[in-house]
Amino acid sequence: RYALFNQAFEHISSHIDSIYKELTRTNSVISPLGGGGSAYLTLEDEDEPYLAGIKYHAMPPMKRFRDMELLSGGEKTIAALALLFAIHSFHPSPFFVLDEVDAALDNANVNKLTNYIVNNSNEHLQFIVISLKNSLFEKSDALIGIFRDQEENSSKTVTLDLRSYPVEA
Amino acid sequence: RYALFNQAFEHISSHIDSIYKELTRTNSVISPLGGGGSAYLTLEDEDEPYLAGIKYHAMPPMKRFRDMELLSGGEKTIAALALLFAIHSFHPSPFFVLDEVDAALDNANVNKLTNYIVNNSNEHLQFIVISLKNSLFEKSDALIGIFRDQEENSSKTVTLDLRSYPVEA
Amino acid sequence: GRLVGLELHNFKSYKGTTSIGFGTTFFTSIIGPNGSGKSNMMDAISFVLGIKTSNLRSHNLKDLIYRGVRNRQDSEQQGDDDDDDHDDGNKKASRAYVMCIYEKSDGEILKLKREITSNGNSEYRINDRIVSAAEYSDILKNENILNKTKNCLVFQGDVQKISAPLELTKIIEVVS
Amino acid sequence: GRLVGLELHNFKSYKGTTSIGFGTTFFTSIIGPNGSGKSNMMDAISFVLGIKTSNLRSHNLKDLIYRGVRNRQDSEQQGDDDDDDHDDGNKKASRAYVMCIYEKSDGEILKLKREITSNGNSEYRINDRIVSAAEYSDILKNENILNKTKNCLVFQGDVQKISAPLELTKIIEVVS
Ligand SMILES: Nc1ncnc2c1ncn2[C@@H]1O[C@H](COP(=O)(O)OP(=O)(O)OP(=O)(O)O)[C@@H](O)[C@H]1O
Ligand SMILES: Nc1ncnc2c1ncn2[C@@H]1O[C@H](COP(=O)(O)OP(=O)(O)OP(=O)(O)O)[C@@H](O)[C@H]1O
Ligand SMILES: [Mg+2]
Ligand SMILES: [Mg+2]
Repeated sequence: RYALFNQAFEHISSHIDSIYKELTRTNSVISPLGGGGSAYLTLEDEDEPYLAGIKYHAMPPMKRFRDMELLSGGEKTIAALALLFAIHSFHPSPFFVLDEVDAALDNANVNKLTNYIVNNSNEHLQFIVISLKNSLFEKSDALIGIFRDQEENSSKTVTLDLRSYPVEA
Repeated sequence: RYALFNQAFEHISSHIDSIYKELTRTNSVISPLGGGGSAYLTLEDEDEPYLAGIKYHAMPPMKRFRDMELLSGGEKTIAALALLFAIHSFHPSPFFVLDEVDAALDNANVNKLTNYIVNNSNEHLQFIVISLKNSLFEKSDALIGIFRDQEENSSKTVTLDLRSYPVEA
Repeated sequence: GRLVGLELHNFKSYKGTTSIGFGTTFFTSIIGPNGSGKSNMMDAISFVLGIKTSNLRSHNLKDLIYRGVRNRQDSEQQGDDDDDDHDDGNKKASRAYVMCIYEKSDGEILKLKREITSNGNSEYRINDRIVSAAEYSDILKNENILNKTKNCLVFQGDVQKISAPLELTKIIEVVS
Repeated sequence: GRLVGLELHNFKSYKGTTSIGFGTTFFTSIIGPNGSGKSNMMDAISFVLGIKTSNLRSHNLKDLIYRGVRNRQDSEQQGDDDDDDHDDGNKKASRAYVMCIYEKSDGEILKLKREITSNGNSEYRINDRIVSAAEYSDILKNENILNKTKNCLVFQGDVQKISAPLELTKIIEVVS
């Protein structure tokens, strides 16, 4: 049991930092910290880790705190998504379904999340994302539009493949 | 105690529906229900109401359910705000401070909330609203912009009075 | 593998039969106004993957069946339903299902269907063959879809909960 | 009455002294990127109104004092702070306060100030006169500002909680 748990823990632990960096990279020339924030996991109980908690520490770029409780709403969301994607990297499922995970994100962070999804979705990992934010859903391959048909008292769908409308340079 | 409680309950109960209607009005000519949804409160314990729960029922326009649990994220937010404003109408405090209450709202609902705030803020009720949504904060009288000064490692503020920039017709 | 398509029948706010296809897309967005049915679509995906109903904003399976017009709960509601009244005895749909078409990485197509029967239970089928809940779960586990731990589903409002120390439990699930 | 202005000193992410004014506005928006300090500004307003610290994402009052550079918790962090190192023994601010300027409907101006002392306690002043927490609460109650029940403050992520049946408690508070 320890072996199984540790195998997963080690894998996730080793991936969390690079994923968090990918989600927080600023491409900023002025800042040597343009590479993003940092994140890591610690075990509360080293001998029987599956019986105790796992603490997650995330430090946004250019900040100095690691206490998750003091992070802002948007910072917590980005940190939580990084952890979600890190956990997923161990025995990855073929798809993700995310419902309005961008609610607390400002425009810059929505862009970072959008780029992450665009760069990491492929034939082995399909992203299905519910979002109210134009800048995110504009970048998807396809849109499923949901609307309410009042007469029928029912939800209806309409699908649009965006790949047939390439963005002009 | 019963008298005090009931006085508040009756007042809030009598105002919740009109406030909910104000927040959900659609101004739609096609719909006879353009007047908005409906909402009401019920007591679990009639004799000692302060010992039991108060159930809140809200039915969005053109929908037929009243179970709060089945409402969508945006519908729940609008219903919760109506209740908040109804409670407030009994011995009103001089101001409201709202932190990203619009996170789950689509554009149409953000507009309804914005109009409600614009129409109900006055010298007796000041609204201070934290928001990431342009269409909401563009309508305020003034903006307090918060930014992070990286060198100083501190938050900084800058204030802008929007009333000196009237919207051109 | 990948999700190729989905078929809903009388599920939550989707009356009748609704089909959506994911084609060959890698990144699909579901959009629409508040209350239109987006989260209900995610509930359909979660449902067909065998997730427990307590996660779906409903207390029992019967709540997931499309309800169209006034029913016992709304009996005090008067108004504009008079025309339907005569037909309405049966207006609540009696059965509902969600089926998903899943293509495994070796090309094999799996049709996974979960139905709510008239006595409020779940009935599972794989390629039209009735199977137990356990077998259904196992087939999904082989594809790394774990319905015990929502490892690939993030419900509305839930994203920040992952970082609580009880995410420890999730990791254990993933391993075991 | 109305909130006329606010002054923060070493409060959360606001180093030094920060003043903001509400002038004669009825509707003010606080805007800025994630992590810039908007919710911290709301925390300042809640703090000066006497709200309990448990609502402010901090476990004790000392967490509310501006912390600028590496402290004991960050002792393993290396890097770019070497210049500050020599001055840093005292870099954590020792005291912090928030003061709000409130104009009553009869025109009287109240300066309400709540300070965190070096031993981690709250000190309350009204127009520069030290008062007890109870008196401070009462002055606010006269203005219909109830710090027991957050009737006029909606924290980030909290809006939907109002509709739970325990909002009953809120109503009782408002009456009593
Ligand atoms: N069994 C059912 N039959 C009919 N309608 C239902 C049923 N269950 C839920 N609904 C309706 O579905 C609607 C909620 O849909 P859903 O939660 O999917 O919206 P949404 O598009 O996610 O909105 P939001 O953007 O606000 O989150 C509610 O208005 C509810 O009345
Ligand atoms: N005592 C303190 N000293 C210095 N910085 C602090 C202190 N407490 C919190 N912070 C910092 O304040 C930041 C959070 O600010 P805040 O929650 O106000 O952001 P926000 O503008 O509301 O963002 P969002 O839009 O994401 O909600 C965190 O990055 C945290 O590190
Ligand atoms: Mg939703
Ligand atoms: Mg915030």
